[in-house]
Amino acid sequence: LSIFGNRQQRKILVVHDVPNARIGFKQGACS
Amino acid sequence: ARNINQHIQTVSVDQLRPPRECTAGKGLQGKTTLKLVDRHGPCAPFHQKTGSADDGKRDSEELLRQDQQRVDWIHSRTASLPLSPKKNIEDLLLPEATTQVPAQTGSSLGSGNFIVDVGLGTPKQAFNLVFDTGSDLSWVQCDPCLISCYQQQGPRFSPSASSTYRNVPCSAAECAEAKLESGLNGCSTSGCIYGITYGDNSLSVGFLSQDTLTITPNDVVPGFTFGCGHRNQGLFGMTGGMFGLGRSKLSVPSQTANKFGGVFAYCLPTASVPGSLAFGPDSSYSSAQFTPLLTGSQPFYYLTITGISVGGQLLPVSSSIFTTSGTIIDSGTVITRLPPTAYSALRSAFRTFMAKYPLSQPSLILDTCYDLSNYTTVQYPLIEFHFQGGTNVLLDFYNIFFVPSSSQACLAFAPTSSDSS
Repeated sequence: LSIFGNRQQRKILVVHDVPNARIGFKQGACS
Repeated sequence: ARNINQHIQTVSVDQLRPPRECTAGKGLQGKTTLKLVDRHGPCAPFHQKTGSADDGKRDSEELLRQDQQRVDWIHSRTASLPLSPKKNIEDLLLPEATTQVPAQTGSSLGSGNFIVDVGLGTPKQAFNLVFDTGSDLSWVQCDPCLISCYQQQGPRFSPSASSTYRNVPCSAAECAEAKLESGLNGCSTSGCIYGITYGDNSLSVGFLSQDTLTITPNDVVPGFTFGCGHRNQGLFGMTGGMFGLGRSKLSVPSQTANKFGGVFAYCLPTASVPGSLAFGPDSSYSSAQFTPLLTGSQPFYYLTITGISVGGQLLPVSSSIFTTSGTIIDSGTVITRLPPTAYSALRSAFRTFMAKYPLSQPSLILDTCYDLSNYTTVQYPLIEFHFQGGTNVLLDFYNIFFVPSSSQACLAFAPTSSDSS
């Protein structure tokens, strides 16, 4: 099992949209 | 950081080092937003400044050890391995059970990297809880502490001081759900007993309970189901317990789905700048890049990596390497774990770009570390992750490096044990 860890998520907006079964990433949204 | 070209950047070595001060951050917009802070950084409410560089190195090594325990725990959950201890859950609340489940020194869930401040009860009692997308049931340390509790900042939750508290009866659907999620539960005359063990003998056992959850002053959730822990062991730091953001029915997103639509977003903090956790959809999310969340694969959030680029060059790794065993995104695991074949290609490409810097001793699970003591800046390749659906996530220096000591910087990735496990 690969794991995308929290060091790699820092300062990146991570959206958990469970009803629509999708995970979003947005750079520049976490100033 | 100063642009050299599109894929190679330069950063001051000072910027890599752990910060000593907390600075203000810009939180996510939206009505229901909580501040997230790094438990180990200067923004944590119970942060203790380390005295020397050696202290910092020891802390880093401990964090990496706990991170590996976290990975082992995740694997045990995905493999449905039997959880220890194999004991009757009711017995864990008996005084004679005191020595049955010793907390191991240096062992913990390892998820305690970020904390949020929420309230429980009426009137509200406030707690710093561990923010964890890999956990489902939220729990707090409760009074009375029947067997053992760890030290936390501030008082434990007092059920008797809340006018809206109630124990969940054994016949309730939530009790059956807690058993599904934790594999352990029982029944007493006082109600449903839950038990969560984390594979390393850290645990929380107590009564499954309901009370009002206060996320923000304007966002209260009556009848929120959580664990009222009367026996809590392990190294959960000074936190009051767990805030579970996993996928099951008892997780915070599921229990608040009527109010927030099952959507949450976060900006994870750096050590020196707080991040934020927001509930509910927001129009600003429409410009995010989305990748499919694999359904029917609880308890974790599964997605699909299709490739990785280093310095703008796609690694020669088949996408099947990533899909064979699958990938989860987890807030509690620090270091990204990759199949050995993918990690080897990443390491090789990264080392090629960093060839002018001297390698130093490995730091536990991190085998690509550099001695930067004679440098004021370091030039590094950007790393980009490619996910199913054409979603690309570009990583910068704060995503790429882990800094165990003031002169050492390591590639913050590690291999799993096998490509096919």
